[in-house]
Amino acid sequence: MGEVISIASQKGGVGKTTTAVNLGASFASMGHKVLLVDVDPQGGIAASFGLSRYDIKAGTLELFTQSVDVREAIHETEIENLDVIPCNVWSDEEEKRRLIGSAAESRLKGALKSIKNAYDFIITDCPPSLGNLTYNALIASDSIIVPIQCEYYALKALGRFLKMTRAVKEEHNPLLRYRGFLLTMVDMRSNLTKRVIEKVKYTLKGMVFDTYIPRNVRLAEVPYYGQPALVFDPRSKGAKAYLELAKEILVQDSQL
Amino acid sequence: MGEVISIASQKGGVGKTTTAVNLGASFASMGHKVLLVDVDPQGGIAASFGLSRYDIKAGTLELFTQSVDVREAIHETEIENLDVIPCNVWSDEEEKRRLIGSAAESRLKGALKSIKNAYDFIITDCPPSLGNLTYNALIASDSIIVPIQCEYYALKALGRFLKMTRAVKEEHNPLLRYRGFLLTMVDMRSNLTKRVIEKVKYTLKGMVFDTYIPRNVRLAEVPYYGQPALVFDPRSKGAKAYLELAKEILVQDSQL
Ligand SMILES: Nc1ncnc2c1ncn2[C@@H]1O[C@H](COP(=O)(O)OP(=O)(O)OP(=O)(O)O)[C@@H](O)[C@H]1O
Ligand SMILES: Nc1ncnc2c1ncn2[C@@H]1O[C@H](COP(=O)(O)OP(=O)(O)OP(=O)(O)O)[C@@H](O)[C@H]1O
Ligand SMILES: [Mg+2]
Ligand SMILES: [Mg+2]
Repeated sequence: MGEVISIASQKGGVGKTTTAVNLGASFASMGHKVLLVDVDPQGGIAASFGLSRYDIKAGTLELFTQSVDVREAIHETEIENLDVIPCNVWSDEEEKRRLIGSAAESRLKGALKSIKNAYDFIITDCPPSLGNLTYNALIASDSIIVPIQCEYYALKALGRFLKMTRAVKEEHNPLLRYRGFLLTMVDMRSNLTKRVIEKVKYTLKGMVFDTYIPRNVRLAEVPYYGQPALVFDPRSKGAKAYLELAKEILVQDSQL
Repeated sequence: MGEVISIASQKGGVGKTTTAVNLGASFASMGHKVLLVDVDPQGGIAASFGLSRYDIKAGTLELFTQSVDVREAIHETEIENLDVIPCNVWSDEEEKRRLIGSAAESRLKGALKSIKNAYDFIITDCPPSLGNLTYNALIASDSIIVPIQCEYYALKALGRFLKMTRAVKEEHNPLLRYRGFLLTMVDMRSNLTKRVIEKVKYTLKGMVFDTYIPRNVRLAEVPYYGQPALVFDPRSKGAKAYLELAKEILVQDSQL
């Protein structure tokens, strides 16, 4: 039974796309079937797998407009067990943006229903906002992973994000739960980082993953190579950290 | 005659808020009257000046709903010549978000009209999206500064952002122009950064500011101190870089 996990935060640049891509690849390398769904018009998933506009015959737009069978929007990648549905609602195309901005909040949930059991994990990459796209993703999800950049603006934005997800849980999706909070771009030499981590762990008692993702340039090179770090540099600190995270999530399950 | 400058990019975490706050403070320190307007429900401007929910009697919400005189939404800061209109549409308050999400696209322009001449610069901090809030800011603006983080995801998102701003210029605001593109979080020791900078300068021929903003922890401490870096550490690399940027912009004018 496939689990739908949303990688979400309204704070920008905290590592949502990087987490979706590299965690997805880690699960896939361990034999789990994974689908990445890009719900962000910036199209970070396509950029991470070297897909251009011309490679995408159907994608997130068709999910929201229900104009094709969802299977037609699925693109295989060079990684075994890893498929993607790229976002083909280009943020500059006002018309299409409005179309998906006004779709019903449970549209994505409906669209994914028929393929949920074909995958072990369906991971959605959310945009840095709390609009209809993120709502759709959270309503379609079983759980949420919230990347937290260890900086003050990200810390200050956290409270509001938690309030919003609680509202989605109460009004639309009572089974929604946090898979965990993930510390990203961690530089343990920085006092600022350490101070923020202390505050985060104090506020989120026990909900922060033991695994943290260090700042590692190989992760920033994913869109340059068009592959997850696990593929072009499996020995890198970044690739190893996401593999550890995948293991930690799988262990969470076996203890449940 | 006040110039309205939008700090905009749909890519998250590229330094929009950091630029609005520290560039605004730099202009103010040189004797120019500055107003910062926060158009992002994350409320980064309030966080940068230590304003809590309880300090804000009126703000961006009232601008969009035109429920009070705009002067009531203006808050003074401890910095001479620098006022702010904080965002009091908390991203978790669905009702208010819908209210401003559906306001007319030129609502902000109308709201700022009566105070435009009271300031030399009105700087808007935009959210990481291309929705109604960013549209409102761009339609109200004379010019745009686009912060560019020197990384590949930000580079890939650039093309689409440029297309969208061109559409706003053609359909809504023919006088809108680029003030420039600002390289942020620059680490000249990183090959990735240098490669991306080369590409950016090649693509944007001549529109990239000579001044770039180095990665500097003092800039990340702004929301911790609740003050621009110029106030708590004027000798820091980050504070100096924004001062240089302010000078470069003022020199641009005198040459025009
Ligand atoms: N652990 C890391 N080490 C180094 N760089 C990283 C790391 N994680 C992410 N990055 C880089 O930081 C930037 C922001 O990450 P990313 O784009 O994944 O964040 P995001 O939350 O998806 O952003 P957005 O809010 O725009 O969707 C990117 O340029 C990415 O390559
Ligand atoms: N030059 C810099 N050196 C070090 N840290 C920086 C610099 N500029 C910004 N930062 C930090 O990087 C993070 C992202 O910057 P900021 O929040 O200003 O970006 P933004 O584009 O406004 O993000 P959002 O898209 O969420 O609105 C913040 O934690 C900020 O403190
Ligand atoms: Mg992203
Ligand atoms: Mg911001």
